[in-house]
Amino acid sequence: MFKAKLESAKEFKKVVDTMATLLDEICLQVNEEGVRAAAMDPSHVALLSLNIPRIAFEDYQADEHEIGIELEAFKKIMNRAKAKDKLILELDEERNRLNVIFENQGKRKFSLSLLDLSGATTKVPELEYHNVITIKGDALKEALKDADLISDHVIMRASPYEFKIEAKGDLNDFTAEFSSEDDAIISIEGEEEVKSAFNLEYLLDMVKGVSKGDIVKLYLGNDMPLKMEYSLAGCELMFLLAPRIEE
Amino acid sequence: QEKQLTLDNFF
Repeated sequence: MFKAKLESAKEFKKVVDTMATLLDEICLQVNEEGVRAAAMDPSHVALLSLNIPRIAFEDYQADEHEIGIELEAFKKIMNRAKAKDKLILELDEERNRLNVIFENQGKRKFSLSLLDLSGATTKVPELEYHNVITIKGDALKEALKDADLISDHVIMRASPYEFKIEAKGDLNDFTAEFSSEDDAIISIEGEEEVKSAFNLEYLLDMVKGVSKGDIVKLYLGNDMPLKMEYSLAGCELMFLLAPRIEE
Repeated sequence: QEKQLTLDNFF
């Protein structure tokens, strides 16, 4: 069995929106500890990993199950979440469906038909990073939106004291600079200078669910995938994004 | 010339 209740359907909508911008489908692996999932986007440029520990739920009961979900359909349903709706996710094993229930003044129940994605689990690689930047989510998001005016990719540079996002266009440039003294920065860790370039469209998709008050952790290396982590309403999201390199 | 790598390059 699997039945889980979340305090805010509207907050979980942000998680589903973010997943749906990068992925077509995902296989939720549920057990008594919580919900986990990981998948790469169809072009294998980005990976998303989701971890919702059971403590994030108001009620939680689960045996081991794999629940394959078509994300566009799930996103459309979650778009119907209203401000005070609670969200119940419930596996109907007989009909092979996930019931998505909005609970407020009454219950509104959608039944989402499941995909067979068993065996399609993605292993998340352990990459080593020396530079870690912890930054306020809105500052990062605004800098990426600024860069989007100039180019379709950015160079991220980190040193022990500074983090920069640069975009170069044919005519115009953009640079966002954050020092460890700046309000936007919680911390900058690292002993060396590193830089990697990334596609901006993916980056903007990855920060889609981020809003004011969210804290984002960035792990950077030299021509290495970017690792990004943040939490939304107790749901831990982790992304990997492959870099662009000069040939 | 810039090239987009995939994550398969790192696994």
